[in-house]
Amino acid sequence: EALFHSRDRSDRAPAPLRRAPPIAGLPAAQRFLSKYGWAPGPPGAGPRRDGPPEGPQGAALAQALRRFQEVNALPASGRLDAATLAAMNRPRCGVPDTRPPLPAASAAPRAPPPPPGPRPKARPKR
Amino acid sequence: FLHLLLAAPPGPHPQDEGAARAGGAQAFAKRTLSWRLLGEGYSRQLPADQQRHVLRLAFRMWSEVTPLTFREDPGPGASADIKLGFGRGRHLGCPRVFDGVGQEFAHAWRLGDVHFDDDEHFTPPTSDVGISLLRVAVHEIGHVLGLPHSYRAGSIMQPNYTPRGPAFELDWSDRKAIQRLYGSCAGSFDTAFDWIRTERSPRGDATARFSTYFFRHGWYWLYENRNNRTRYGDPLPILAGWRGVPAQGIDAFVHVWTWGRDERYFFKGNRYWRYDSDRDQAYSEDERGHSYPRLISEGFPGIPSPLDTAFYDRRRQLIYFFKGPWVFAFDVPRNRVLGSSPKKMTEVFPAIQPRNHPLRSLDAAYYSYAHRAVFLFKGSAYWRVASDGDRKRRPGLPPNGLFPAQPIPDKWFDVCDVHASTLNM
Repeated sequence: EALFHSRDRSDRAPAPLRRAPPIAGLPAAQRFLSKYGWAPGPPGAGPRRDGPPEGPQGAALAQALRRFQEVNALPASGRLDAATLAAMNRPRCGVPDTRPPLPAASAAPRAPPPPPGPRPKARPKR
Repeated sequence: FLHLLLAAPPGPHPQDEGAARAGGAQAFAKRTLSWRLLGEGYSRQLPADQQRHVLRLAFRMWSEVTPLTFREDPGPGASADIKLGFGRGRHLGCPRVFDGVGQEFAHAWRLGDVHFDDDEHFTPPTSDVGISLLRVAVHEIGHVLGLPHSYRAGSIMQPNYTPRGPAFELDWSDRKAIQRLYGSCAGSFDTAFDWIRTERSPRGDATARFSTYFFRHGWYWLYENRNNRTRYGDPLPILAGWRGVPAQGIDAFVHVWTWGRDERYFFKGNRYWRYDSDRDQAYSEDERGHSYPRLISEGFPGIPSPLDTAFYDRRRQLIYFFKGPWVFAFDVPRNRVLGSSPKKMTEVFPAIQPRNHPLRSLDAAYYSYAHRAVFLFKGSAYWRVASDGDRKRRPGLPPNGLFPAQPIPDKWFDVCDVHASTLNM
């Protein structure tokens, strides 16, 4: 309960404002890509203190970044640049964007077909 | 559970496989779905009734373009098909923790639950600051109904929130996407007509405009022919838009429009009303001293009632009244039924393709200025009457021949019911 002492609660202390930690570097970006389906691998509940960061790495990271950049009408460089970080920080829905493509070497059964509707297109260039 | 939320697109209850539709997405099998804003899930930012009003409007917007209707369920949360709630951080027993202000502002699940991050600044539709609760709600309900994210410009299913003006609507592609899962709206009409408005341009010459109306039970739609859809926010209650006519169950509308006459009539049961276009209400008494409503037998001698439907043929200055399998042609200048009437509908409007004919009990008959053709409606099908142009191109066509039946939703889109509890929104 937000603390207050007067009957009309006019002195209620505002609830402490929680802010989403900005996505400012590679580990956070990797988690973002896994969380929203741009790269394979289960998202973790948060950064792990030990061990390698979660999310894609190397070529898989570049590919995931490129796909994300394409649909957000950003230069598809495959590199984590400022514009890509800005796009990742925009307010958004928590449902995944797409299903991750299975890595080619995976022995897992084929991924189900993409979600219904037209394939994601790049936003028309301004 | 986390896998359900994150690894698979959202969707409703596990349904039988038959309900699965395109692309593996699942859809509700029921056509009336219940929803509830959980008692412990109200936002601390907006008044409770405003929150429920916005959610009610969000659900209504989806029912305006699908055969689905949504009703708010005041009962215990567990019984509702779709449960919604606001929360901050760890919330409502959800294993997915909201991240505070910024980034994730809401999420939805296949099982039909929607959560909003109450750290975000949600605002009502009239506000142009903050995050519009209406747009987020429409987006998340889209997920619950089975739609994935889309990056198409203008789609409500874009993952990112893009500040825009307060007014927004489901665009053509969103409508087609949801209709791929649930089909399009079908249904019979009580009547359909084009309403003519004559206006004077600044230079003084008269122009005529028209809008098409569809009536069903106690509500109506205006159909915007140039946009090929119903007006945003329709249907509305008949009483809200037409004063002095019956509140529901209109049988027919006839507009007698000649150089000297401009008379509009609504028919129901054994009586008819004349409508005053200028004052936008039914006459109680017109300039000829006739008081309304008036018996059909008085105003149109020889015409039976109740009617199925009727329409006015401007070229021949005849009103065609339909009842059962019979057609009565009424000569307006002479104010009497043609001697040859009644005739069988199959005789006056013969089938061009054998046995492809409505035969009897039409729902509506309607001359469309947009299509320059007469259409006969029955159930969710229409038959177009061959026009003079058709007969010039195909001389073998019979006069007033009926082309084979076509589905109404293939020509008039998104004439969809909404739940009665949301009709007055």
